[in-house]
Amino acid sequence: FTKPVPGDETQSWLLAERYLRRYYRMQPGLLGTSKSSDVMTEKIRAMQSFFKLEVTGNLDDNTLQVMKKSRCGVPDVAEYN
Amino acid sequence: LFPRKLKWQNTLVTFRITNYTPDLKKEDVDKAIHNALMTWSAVTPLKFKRLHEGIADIMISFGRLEHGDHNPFDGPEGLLAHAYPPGEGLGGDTHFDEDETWTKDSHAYNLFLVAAHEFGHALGMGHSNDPGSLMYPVYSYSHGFPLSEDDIKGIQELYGPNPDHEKVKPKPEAPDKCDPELSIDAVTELRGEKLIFKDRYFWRVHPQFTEPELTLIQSTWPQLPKKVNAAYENPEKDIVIIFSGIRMWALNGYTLVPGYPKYIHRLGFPKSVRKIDAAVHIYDTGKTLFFTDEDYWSYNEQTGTMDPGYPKSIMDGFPGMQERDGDEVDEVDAATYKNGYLYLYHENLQYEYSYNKRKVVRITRTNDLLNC
Repeated sequence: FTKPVPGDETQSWLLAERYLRRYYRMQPGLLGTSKSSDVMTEKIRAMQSFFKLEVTGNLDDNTLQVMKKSRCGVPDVAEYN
Repeated sequence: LFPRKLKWQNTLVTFRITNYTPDLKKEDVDKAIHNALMTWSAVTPLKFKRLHEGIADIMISFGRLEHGDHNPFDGPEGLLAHAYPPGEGLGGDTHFDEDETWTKDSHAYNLFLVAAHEFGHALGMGHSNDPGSLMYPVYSYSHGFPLSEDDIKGIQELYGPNPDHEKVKPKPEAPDKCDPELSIDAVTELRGEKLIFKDRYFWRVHPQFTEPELTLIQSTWPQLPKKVNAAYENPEKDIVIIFSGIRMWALNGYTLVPGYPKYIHRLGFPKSVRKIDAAVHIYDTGKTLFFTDEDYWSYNEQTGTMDPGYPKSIMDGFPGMQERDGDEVDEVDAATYKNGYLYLYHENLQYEYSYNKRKVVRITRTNDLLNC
């Protein structure tokens, strides 16, 4: 099982949301019949797959660590408009 | 690459530096930008021409927060810079976050390295997921020629090779953990995690995760050399010793212990020993085994001295280590110990030596370590 998200959980989720919107094209708000949490899980999985992390869809410690690192602003997924 | 493999149709690409950061002298910015562009022209037919006015293909600027392209920066840290793929207007333009501290060394953010990365985008490259590539999205500092083979493959896919270039030495691609021929340089425990070193990289294997995490050695420890020969953990002292050539470093957790590196000869090796091939601490006995060429040594951690009667021959000490063709294995790449078993690694094979039976009892592949 994965370790629970440490520290302020809300802040971590907000950081992850911002990160996934910017670099993984996660759309804000609801998308038809998809729950926003499902969308976020999918995007976390995409990010974990890109960075060769354990693909769980969960916002674990390792995933958050990568999200906090300084990086380039170009998205990691296709179609950069 | 970007969708539709966007690229400049002309191999002569113009650039213009529209403003400067106060963090560096103008000439240092010019030099960083120039060298970053030369990095790509070294491996392609691309040539770059500087314009001092008007519209260039690659317009370079420093800005902060919302800086005119509706892709705002975010203040210090986080997002460092961005660039647009080849095209008209904004295409090719490269922006650096002025809220960062730009440097020409390893402190804060090295402008040359970030610029070289961004120009990769400006020329048509996307991100790489090889942590050793320049086009990996996360910043890390490195010395030497910044492109890896992965970067060169990418850019030459768009523009072809440079027929005139002098020999460049690209960094090798990241190792594949499931390569059946995988050999490793060193392995050690670190507070319950296993670190496996190969070339410029290491894998972290955490007991709670099945997927090992691959990282560049120098992005975690910039002071360590690019390649590691051997490593071991002394859990009683809570340190990991890393060996490269005739030097050794000590880690306390992930922090380098001050006062290192030191020479390996302090451990009692003769000056003729120029590198350690493998090292492993046997916690049951308090001894550490070192492997050099065809020999192994036993070091008493408590007294800080080599045990008498060493070195001894690896072949004599660990019978049963044979290659596929039946030849005896007389050298070791890496070693670990657990519960009465010594695991010795040679090329792509792992030899499980039983202290009880005093022989090798099992042979598996090295990448078993990586859950492959």
